[in-house]
Amino acid sequence: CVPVSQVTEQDEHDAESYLKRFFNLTEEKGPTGRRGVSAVSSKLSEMQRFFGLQIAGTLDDDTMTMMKKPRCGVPDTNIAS
Amino acid sequence: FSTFGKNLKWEKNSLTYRIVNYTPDMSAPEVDDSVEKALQVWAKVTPLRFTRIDNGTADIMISFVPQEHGDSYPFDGPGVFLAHAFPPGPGTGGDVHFDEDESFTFSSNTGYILFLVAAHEFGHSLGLSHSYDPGALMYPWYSYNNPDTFVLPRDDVNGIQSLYGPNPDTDGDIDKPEPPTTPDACDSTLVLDAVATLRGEMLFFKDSFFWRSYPQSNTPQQTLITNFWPEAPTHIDAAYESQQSDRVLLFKGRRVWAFSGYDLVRGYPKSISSFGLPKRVKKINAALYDVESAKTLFFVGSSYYSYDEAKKTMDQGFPKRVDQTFSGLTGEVTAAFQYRSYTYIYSGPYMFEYSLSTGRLFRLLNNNYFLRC
Repeated sequence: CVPVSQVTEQDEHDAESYLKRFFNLTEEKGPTGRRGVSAVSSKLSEMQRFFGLQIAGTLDDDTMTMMKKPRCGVPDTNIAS
Repeated sequence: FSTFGKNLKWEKNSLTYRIVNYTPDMSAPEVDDSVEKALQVWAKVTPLRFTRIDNGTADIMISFVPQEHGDSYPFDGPGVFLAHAFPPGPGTGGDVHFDEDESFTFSSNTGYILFLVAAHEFGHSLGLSHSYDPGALMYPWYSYNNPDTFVLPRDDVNGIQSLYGPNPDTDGDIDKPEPPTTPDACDSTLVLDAVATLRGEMLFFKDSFFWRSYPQSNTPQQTLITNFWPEAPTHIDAAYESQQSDRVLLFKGRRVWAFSGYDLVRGYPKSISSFGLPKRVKKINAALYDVESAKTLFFVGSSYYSYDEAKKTMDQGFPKRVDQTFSGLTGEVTAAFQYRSYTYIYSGPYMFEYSLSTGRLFRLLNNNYFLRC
């Protein structure tokens, strides 16, 4: 069976920083979205879609590995503003 | 491709640039040359022209800076961010900052090739945002490319020409190199290089790319092979998952690479003769692992061999003719794999669905049947 992912608190913190930097994740205010999908989850899905990963909306080993890959520092969401 | 919207582009075709400081990683002439070549990548396909100045303020100011450097987008030390750039405009518009804490190089494999990073960042300086195309220069991740043979991919050419148009001096020039394109899963003429399973997923290889098809998701996701396996070859001949050893094996020419997860297994690449294939075999066309018998079939031209994964030896009585076992399969095998007890053999743009135990052909399908077009 696939090894159980070891997502640590540090991983979650790093992932939030990554999503803020590159996918325009903003601080969550008030109740999460109508469907209870948190902003982090929907931004994770956006990142997973962008990078051809399994779109699960949750942090998995693949996604954490991809967040550590060397890249350009310009955000991936449209940043016209 | 994507642009920054609001038509963020330069309203002139002659732009100035200035290298404000240098990195100790490379000689000054190497930095000068890398920057100049990176700008020429874009000049070649547009009316844009670049002039270097060494004093005052240029349209594109280029500097090497660490950590927090005054633009509220701090770098992260040796790590993920290599550089960033600003869209066209006054002031910091168009400027490029390289993370001084990263290791840049002129052409070697150790460190990030400055030419490649710069060419990407200048794409931003001219108005391009990131591309979804994993083969594009404007894809966010760094991936190694030989700077001496680099040709701007089609996606990037389309992007920059949507802003500035083609290069009037060479447009229509027949002997300029054709921009590489990224394989399209829905191209009906697609002939896959190889197909394999990986822990329940399916991997479809073509040129430098592969598509990953997850059981739960609708669309397969395309990425560069080297994004997952930096040491892997591209344009491979064959691939299979050895469920015996929980490895994916990639074949190209006389060599085979074995990966466990993301890691190249120690001792690989090896020669394909290490399986016991005859020395005269120069390459294999396809490979498939049969779960029921724990045998791996290697397809070579119009024949195939059987390899016992448990005993690690070739089975006696082979090679056999492919059409002896697989009825109706007269063309060369290009890829093969097994999925949910069915055996799929690709020959050109078609995929044959068999039961391996009976040799019975069930369906003749298109190459992109699993790519869900």
